[in-house]
Parts: sequence; structure tokens; C-alpha cells
Amino acid sequence: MLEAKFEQASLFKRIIDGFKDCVQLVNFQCKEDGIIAQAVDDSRVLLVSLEIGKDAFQEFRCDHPITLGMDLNSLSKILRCGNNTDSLTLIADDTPDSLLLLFEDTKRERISEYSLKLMDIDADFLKIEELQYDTTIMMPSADFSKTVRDLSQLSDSLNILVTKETIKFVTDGDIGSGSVIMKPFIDMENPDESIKLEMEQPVDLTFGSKYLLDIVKGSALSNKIGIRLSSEAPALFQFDLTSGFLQFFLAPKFSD
Amino acid sequence: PIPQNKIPSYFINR
Repeated sequence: MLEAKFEQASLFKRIIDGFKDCVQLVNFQCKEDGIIAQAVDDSRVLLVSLEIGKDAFQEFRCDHPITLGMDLNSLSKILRCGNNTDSLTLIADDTPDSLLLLFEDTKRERISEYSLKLMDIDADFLKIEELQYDTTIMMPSADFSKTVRDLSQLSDSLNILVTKETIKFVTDGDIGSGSVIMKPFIDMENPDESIKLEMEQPVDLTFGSKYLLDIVKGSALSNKIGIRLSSEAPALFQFDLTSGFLQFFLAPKFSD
Repeated sequence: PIPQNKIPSYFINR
């Protein structure tokens, strides 16, 4: 039996909106300590890994491991039916063929109830190891998404160069070129605006703009984004939840 | 255009 209550339906909506454009059919593994989901996009260039810890819920109970195979397009249609301030409870029995979504508006005594048919999704089980990274960046997610959206207009590739003191985003396409240079700085008033950089090794990596444009949709989840870069492994872009995270692993383009 | 890498197989083990 799964019974997981979000205090605000908007949290689950933002989580699903954060990756429903990259992957469509996803198995959500519900366990006693929370819900996890992993999926690779059709081009096998981008891997999404979600973890919602039990502390992200107002109430959470999962007696046995339960797998919820869902089509994210269908799920997001139902999530649009609830008001952001409603509470949302996910209910499923031990071998479910559907998921019950219960929206409650406590003020106006209104209860909306939807049932989503579950699917049998044969997906790879993914094992994501703790990797060594050459560079770790923490920056405001709004800055990163603006930079990605601006530069992606000029080319389908975006180059990220990190040296000791600078983070440089460069693009060069048919209509022109652009570059954004950021430097680490600590904002004493509001620390979340700080840009932090730990560089073991300089990196010079190129990524597909279309994947970065999908990744920045996770910005609604956190005002900060963690970016970990390595010349040997996929890059990790991470948005932290109060308990858990939404991670994107993106394979770089071949460097020349 | 610059060719694109894939997620390495060591990430995806059945």
C-alpha cells in the first residue's frame, strides 16, 4: 500500500514538468524511504534520475516496494487538474494497475479524485556510480537558464570552458557568436545568488543546446543548480529538493 | 555539426 501526501500539489507538478519533455515512459519505484525514478531519453544522450525523499511529503507510507509505470504526458494532464495550493495524495495498492491521485482543497471542502492507468514499462535498470569530476559549480539556476536560452539561439552546440577563476559559455553559429563569462563570487546578502567554483582540472566541453534547454526546465525546483563536469564522464546537472534531487546526466559532444 | 556522445554503457546495466 502506497499513500504519499504532498502538502502542495505544485511540488509534484514542478517535478514532473522538470523532465516530462525529455523522457515519456518512466517507472517510479516507491519504497519505504521515498520514491525514485530513472530513465534515459530516446537518443540515449540524456539520463534523468529523480529521488523524492520521504521528508518531501507531508505524510508518506509505503509498506512494500511498488513500481508505478507511468506515461508522463498522461500524468501531467491529471496534475493540471489540481490547484497548486491543493494537497495531493498518491494512493496505490501493492500490485496496482492504476494510481489514485486525490486533490484536496481544505478551505473549500473540495475533493477531486483521478485514477491514472499504469503501464508495464520494460526499462533498463540504471546504476549510477559516484563519479570523480574535474570541476564542480554551484550557481543560481536563473542565471544558468538565461545563459543557456540566450546562447542556444545562436547554435545547436554550447561550449563550456572552466579554468581556475572563470566559467565561460561560448556559442558560434551561422548567424553569429556569443560568450558569457562568469566568475565565482560570494553574495553576503543572499548567499543563493553566489557562484561557487571548485576546479580540480580545467574542462573544455561541448554540449547539445537542445538537451540543455530541456535540463533548465528543472529550474522551477530550486533557485540553485549544481553542475559537475568531467572530461571523461557525462556532465551532471542537479536541482536539489527539500529532500531528494532531480539529476540530469548529459553526454558531451566529441571534442575536436 | 559536432558528433554527439552517448550515455556510456557502464551507466546502464540490465
